[in-house]
Amino acid sequence: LGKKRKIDEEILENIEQILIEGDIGFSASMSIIENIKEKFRVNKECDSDNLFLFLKEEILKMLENSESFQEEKLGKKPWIILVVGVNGTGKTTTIGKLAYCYKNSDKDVLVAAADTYRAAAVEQLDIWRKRANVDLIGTQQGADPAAVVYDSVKAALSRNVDVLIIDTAGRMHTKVNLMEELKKVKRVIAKIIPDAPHEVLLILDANMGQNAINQAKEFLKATKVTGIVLTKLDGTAKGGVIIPIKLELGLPVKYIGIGEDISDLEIFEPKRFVEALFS
Amino acid sequence: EFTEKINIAFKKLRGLATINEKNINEPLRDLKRVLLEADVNYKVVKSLMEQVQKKSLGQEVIRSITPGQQVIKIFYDELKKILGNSTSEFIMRPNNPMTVMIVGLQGSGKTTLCVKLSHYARKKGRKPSIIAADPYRPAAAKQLEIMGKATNIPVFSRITEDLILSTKENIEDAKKSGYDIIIMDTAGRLHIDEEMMDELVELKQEVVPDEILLVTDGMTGQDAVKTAVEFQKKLDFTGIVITKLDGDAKGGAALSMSAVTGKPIKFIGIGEKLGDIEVFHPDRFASRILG
Ligand SMILES: Nc1nc2c(ncn2[C@@H]2O[C@H](COP(=O)(O)OP(=O)(O)OP(=O)(O)O)[C@@H](O)[C@H]2O)c(=O)[nH]1
Ligand SMILES: Nc1nc2c(ncn2[C@@H]2O[C@H](COP(=O)(O)OP(=O)(O)OP(=O)(O)O)[C@@H](O)[C@H]2O)c(=O)[nH]1
Ligand SMILES: [Mg+2]
Ligand SMILES: [Mg+2]
Repeated sequence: LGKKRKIDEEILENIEQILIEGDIGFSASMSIIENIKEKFRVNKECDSDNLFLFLKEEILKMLENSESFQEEKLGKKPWIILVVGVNGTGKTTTIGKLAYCYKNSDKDVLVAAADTYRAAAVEQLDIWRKRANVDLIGTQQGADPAAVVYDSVKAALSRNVDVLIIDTAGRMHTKVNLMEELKKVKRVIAKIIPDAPHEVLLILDANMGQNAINQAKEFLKATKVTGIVLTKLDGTAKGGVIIPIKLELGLPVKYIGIGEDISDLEIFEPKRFVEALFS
Repeated sequence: EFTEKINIAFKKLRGLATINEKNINEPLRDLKRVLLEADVNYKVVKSLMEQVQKKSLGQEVIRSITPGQQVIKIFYDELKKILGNSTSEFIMRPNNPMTVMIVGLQGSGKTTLCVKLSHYARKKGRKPSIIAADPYRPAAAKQLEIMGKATNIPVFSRITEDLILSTKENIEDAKKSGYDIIIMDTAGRLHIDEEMMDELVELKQEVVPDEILLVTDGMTGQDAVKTAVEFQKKLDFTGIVITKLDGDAKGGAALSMSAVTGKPIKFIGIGEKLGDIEVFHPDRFASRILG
């Protein structure tokens, strides 16, 4: 790369490979390649640096923030964040990191252990919230998650906290009864505070393939997701599926998880993400 | 039972009286798309489609079917090759205590699998027990203890500063107590984390497990092969388990792991409950990928 060469089938195939191996998916990759063919006349000479610059700019444009998902940071008190997603993506760990983050900006934080299904889910969150030095509302395994959520919203109000972060059980987006349970949790919150939850974060694992698009669609339908946290970006997976998710659903990535320590959470920066895609 | 795209591609092919490089281009591209959207590995798809094209154009005429139908048959045959031809059994020798080491990336479903695999072994008349060997994840041991109690499966979860030593001691205790299937739950880790991979290598050297199962999330995308190759290099694992197939993920990536490493898929996970484990069937998987 970096020298003049023809935009031939081989270079287009190389680009196709990078995009698909980055989990951007067939459709989005094809439309990016079509844009390239339009902009650079195939079989004409061009600086391949220019080609990759154009490629990165194209993808950056796709990730630029759409107005419909902008919300004011901590505009209300208590600011309520509901955390959702399929099994094992990093919800509980991300909540520990978020709580720590807010606590460090002098906010009063409360976390709710509303995963009453999985073994040791409450114990796991309890260890994280102690590390973050914040309070926890929890209960026994097997209790009704809606009851925990109700108690936690009431507690957030009476204790006058700045932020309430609610952990939920991992669930397949294809299980209707579990998605109904999530809708019920959302209704319970809204009954007490009409415009809450103020944020609904969908946790996606950077290792995921095209199924993440289905997950985003279903969780968006059930709980009006406002943003994505892309976890496990410290691995080798690129997480490119967030590009078709942004294109099709307008859903932006808010944060990224880059490790298993409490400080391993960063604000999503599209430029860095695109650079990493091609590194 | 097949996706719309597959039906369209097959229809185009069936309608061809003669085939040449031009008229099979589009239907083969459709098939490539279906496989990529099922998360089958890019290089695996590329070489598979190249084989299909080569064999289709070089095919000898068979009288009973049209050339287009023959292309479909060639596609199926090539797909079957990467799916593996037989159900690879998880063999449990009756009289010798057997140790199984469970490894994989974070959150893939290892801890849950330990409990499911124990239950599976118990139904086959074995005496399973679980060794907790994850000292990092908050409440990991507790997770196993709770699940063990709920399912009446013994869990040995005493872990000290020396993980390797306490694991060996737990295994000895399990063997002495007469358990003949001993399943070790390890911490989730990145294949690029040298220190953590070294820990597994050391554990393998000290314990000499009979089976090492790489547990992988069924929703994994293109990076799956990289993970598998690295785990193979360091551990030469004996089998793969694909979890979370109760969702609508196609599982093409996990399949690619098996195709590239040559390691068999032994089980699939189809839910969070004790009984949600099945022996892997390659032909059922083909219809999942194409369906
Ligand atoms: N390497 C890495 N591991 C992570 C990251 N985030 C979470 N994990 C790990 O992923 C595993 C699963 O995390 P959890 O927080 O339990 O995931 P969860 O979504 O709450 O899981 P369920 O509640 O069971 O659905 C744990 O081993 C975490 O340490 C990350 O950004 N990087
Ligand atoms: N739906 C479904 N969920 C599963 C399956 N297998 C595991 N899970 C869930 O996935 C989540 C993670 O499972 P764990 O067993 O904790 O995963 P792990 O690999 O031990 O995680 P780490 O130890 O943090 O690396 C839990 O919520 C499990 O209940 C499965 O086959 N289907
Ligand atoms: Mg959790
Ligand atoms: Mg575990």
